[in-house]
Amino acid sequence: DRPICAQSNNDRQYLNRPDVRRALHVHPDAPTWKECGDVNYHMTRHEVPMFPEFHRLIEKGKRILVYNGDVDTVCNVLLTSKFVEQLGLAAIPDPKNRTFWFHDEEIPNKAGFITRYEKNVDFLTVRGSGHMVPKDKPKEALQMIYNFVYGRDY
Amino acid sequence: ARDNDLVTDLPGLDFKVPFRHYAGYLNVSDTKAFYYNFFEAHENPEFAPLILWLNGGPGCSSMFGSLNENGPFHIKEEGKTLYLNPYAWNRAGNVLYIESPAGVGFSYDTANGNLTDESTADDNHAALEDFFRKFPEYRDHDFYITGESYGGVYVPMLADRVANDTKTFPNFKGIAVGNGVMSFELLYNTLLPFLYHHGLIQERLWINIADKCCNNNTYTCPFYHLQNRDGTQECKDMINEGYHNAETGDDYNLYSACYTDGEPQSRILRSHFAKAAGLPQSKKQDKNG
Repeated sequence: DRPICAQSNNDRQYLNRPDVRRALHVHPDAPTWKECGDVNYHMTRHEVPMFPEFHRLIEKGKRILVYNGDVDTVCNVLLTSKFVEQLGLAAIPDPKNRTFWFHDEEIPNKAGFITRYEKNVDFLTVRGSGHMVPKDKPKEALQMIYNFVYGRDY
Repeated sequence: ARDNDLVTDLPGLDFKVPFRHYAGYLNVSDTKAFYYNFFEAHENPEFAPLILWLNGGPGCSSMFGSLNENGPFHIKEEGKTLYLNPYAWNRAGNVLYIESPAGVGFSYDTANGNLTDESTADDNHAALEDFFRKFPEYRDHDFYITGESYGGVYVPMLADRVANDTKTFPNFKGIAVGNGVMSFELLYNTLLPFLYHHGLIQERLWINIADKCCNNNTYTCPFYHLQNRDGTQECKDMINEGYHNAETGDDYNLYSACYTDGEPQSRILRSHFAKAAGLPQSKKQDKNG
């Protein structure tokens, strides 16, 4: 169904309005829209972590950002932190000894922790955010993705 | 085809939209089509990078992510009107949302085939190929694949395929994964320590688990294998009790309020948490009630 505690069914009401569906070019035979549903899915990679894919992407020189809200229990911050650690890359020592990234519109302005690794791999935590970072911390999330895609300091 | 997908009159808007918005379907196969929404960047879309966003689940809609997380339109007044999200990611680039795999949201498969992680990655790859057929000029833009949650599986598997297809995706630059489940073993190995260190598991239970299951080293304790394979029944029971009795409130945000629709909150949350963790329902779940 929908993530419990989402506290809103605005989207379901909106996207199932006939005028909205027409405006958004939804197929006339498409079923009632809902946030999440059972799609007869078999998790074939449940037992096999994503390390091989990450390593191949790193070998090809692709840039990688892994971030995690630090008060999420569904996918907790230790999981992703350890996953990135276990990629086996060397962390880049920060000459300013800075272990935080910042968002200046918030007090305190520490947006979370940052660890930068060799080969363009970054790990960021988002302080005070749950599972859905762009919802819980929209300003920090936009700053983070903007600076990632433009290759700037976070 | 793309002109037919241009959204020109979206209900609930009472302001002029400062970017182009396309919505429609991307062909995946003879039987499958994925629904997409594409929001061009607020500024300089002709130069801005292209960013794909995938929500997780599996089975959750990226439109849900767009409308509640990083999309430009958010909804108010019980589905009547829209407002512009000032922190939408199309302020960083041109953002594409695809509802995937087939069966999610408005996406469909008339053959109703089985879905796997591999088939989903292949289908997403095919959908992206069709996107670049519709919007060939975006082939020249820097391209990033991003996503959340089970996107920890979707994103790297799709990116692996895209990185090997340099002809179709010559400017693929990288990935971003938020709160991703890249390893279920690490998920279960870290969950109990995470809950304990947030004060959500009883001290006595934790000490017993550490002593009897983890050689007093909970930091590297293999909870996943203890629970599924190697553990004694006593350990399995204690670990299950830790999951079931953790008072998390909203699993998705420890400190968020959770409002339900009348059913006793503790029962809903415990049931949900146990289900999310892949556990059977505990007989002891009312012990602390």
